[in-house]
Amino acid sequence: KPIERERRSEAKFWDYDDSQKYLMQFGYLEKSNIETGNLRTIEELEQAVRSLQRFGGLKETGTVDEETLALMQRPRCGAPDDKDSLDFRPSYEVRLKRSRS
Amino acid sequence: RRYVIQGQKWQNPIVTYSLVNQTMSELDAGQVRRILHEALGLWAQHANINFREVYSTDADIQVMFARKFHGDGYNFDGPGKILAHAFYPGTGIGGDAHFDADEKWLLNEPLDAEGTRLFDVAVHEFGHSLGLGHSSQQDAIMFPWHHISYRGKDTIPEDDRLGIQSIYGPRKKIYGKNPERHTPSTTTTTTTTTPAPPPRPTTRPYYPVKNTTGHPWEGLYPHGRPYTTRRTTTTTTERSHHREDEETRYRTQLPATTETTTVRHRPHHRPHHRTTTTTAMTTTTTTTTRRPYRHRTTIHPNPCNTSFDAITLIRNELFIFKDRWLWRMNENDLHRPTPFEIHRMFFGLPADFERIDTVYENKHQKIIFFIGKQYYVFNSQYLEPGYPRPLTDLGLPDSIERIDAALVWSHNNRTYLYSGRLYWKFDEDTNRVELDYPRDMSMWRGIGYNIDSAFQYRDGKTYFFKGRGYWRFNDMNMSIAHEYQKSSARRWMKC
Repeated sequence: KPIERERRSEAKFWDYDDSQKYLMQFGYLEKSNIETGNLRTIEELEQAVRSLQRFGGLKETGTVDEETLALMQRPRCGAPDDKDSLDFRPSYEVRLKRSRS
Repeated sequence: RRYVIQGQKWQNPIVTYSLVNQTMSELDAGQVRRILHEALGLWAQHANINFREVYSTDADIQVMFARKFHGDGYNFDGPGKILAHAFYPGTGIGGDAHFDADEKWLLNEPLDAEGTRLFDVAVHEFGHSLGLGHSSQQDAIMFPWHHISYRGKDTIPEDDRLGIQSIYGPRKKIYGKNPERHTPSTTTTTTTTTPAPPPRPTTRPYYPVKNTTGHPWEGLYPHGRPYTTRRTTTTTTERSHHREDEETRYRTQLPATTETTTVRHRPHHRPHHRTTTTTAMTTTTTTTTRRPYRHRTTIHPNPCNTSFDAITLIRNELFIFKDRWLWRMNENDLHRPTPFEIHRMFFGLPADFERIDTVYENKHQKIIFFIGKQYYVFNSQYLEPGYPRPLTDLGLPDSIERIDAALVWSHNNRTYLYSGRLYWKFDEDTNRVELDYPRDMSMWRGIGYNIDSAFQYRDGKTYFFKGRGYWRFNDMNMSIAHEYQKSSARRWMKC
């Protein structure tokens, strides 16, 4: 099926697993699935790609196209993009803040 | 999304920073320090915050060049892709900025040179160290992907300026002086008088020993160096609370705060009599060997007012460990049984151990104790031959000084080992940790770092313990199921 083969060739640099790891690493996908092994819906994946494209100033297609792949391979900061990501903050302060609220 | 504020900010009027590993051979430390100073100075020009360089492990912002696994659970990946990362303001690792030593850093080269300008990345990372998150404005300094954001103009992009000023306010004008002449106090770096710390071992990557503001539970970095209390804005009560808590964690029991129990010892047992004198801020324990007593008063911790070193099910019975003592809780008993010394049930532990770090029963019905950098495998009550062995036999890095907790997780019945900010999944069949680890503890949302213990109870739920309280964990959400329960004693010690 040429369409299927063509789509697959787009990701020749990077397989879908790398894309998922990238999206988890920078806060676009829940990381906990790594441990729980919960499966993801295609909508969840497409939404994550759209968020990344929006943050990076690309057209929001929801699929990992050439521009999105290029963005994923650009040098960047290792901190996650998701503003709610608590990864880079001492988490007991988070609890303190929550208990205060 | 425009600029994002991460909620934390530095309270102290002057934020100190330090380049931790100055022995970086590839880069000239003097040039690097100049660039760090300029990068911080750029933020100081636009917000009411001041910086001072120190050369000690007391700094709020510790800057480090590291490669691959460097102890914070966020490994670097070699040249390209991830250049650096930084942590939002806070104690412990909060505020620190780490740069990938495998990158080709440009210090003075012109803009068009091949490589990554350290200044651009440093300005971005210090934005995180001050509390800013990433911005989707492509020209902003806080845009996640590397770009030349600042070309020496006298101001920073508006998005960044509004962001930093919403946290610290605009730079205060000094009246009565010629404002043009007044430059932000960051430009005057006073070289600190604190003596340079002793040269660090270059054998393995140096980890900054960070301090904590007296939070009683922060204990150790993964490589086991303890935090020292630093000059902080915390009140003395908090600090004395911290010191007191710190001591309860490590000192032998004092009669004042614990029940006294007389435990008869077999005459051949040569008891060591421990006297503990506590001066203002230190506890010294002198041990003298006396002639054997027929019995001696031995003090165990107050079970209704203590944290646990370990809590686990062994042969479906609940065991709670604290210092040299264990409680064997039977579900049907109404009252708490009298504790007894661990080495009177498990034969083969070192005679002089003060406490165990953790213990669990694996799927082969062996009982595994972790003490310091070693682990002990027991077949029922007897130590198996060939033990103890070092943690590195399990595939753990040599920098790990102890295991905080060992858990057979109720979700998948796999074994997890926790130490400091990191955790590993352990394969009982190969007897080694799995390859894709360690990972950062933030995966177990709400639990935090440096936990005391964790186990799966008979109800099939997983519980995490830290300090004197605990959480029940929601496996499907990978987060705590309820707020921190301040007292474990009622639920687990039948107090």
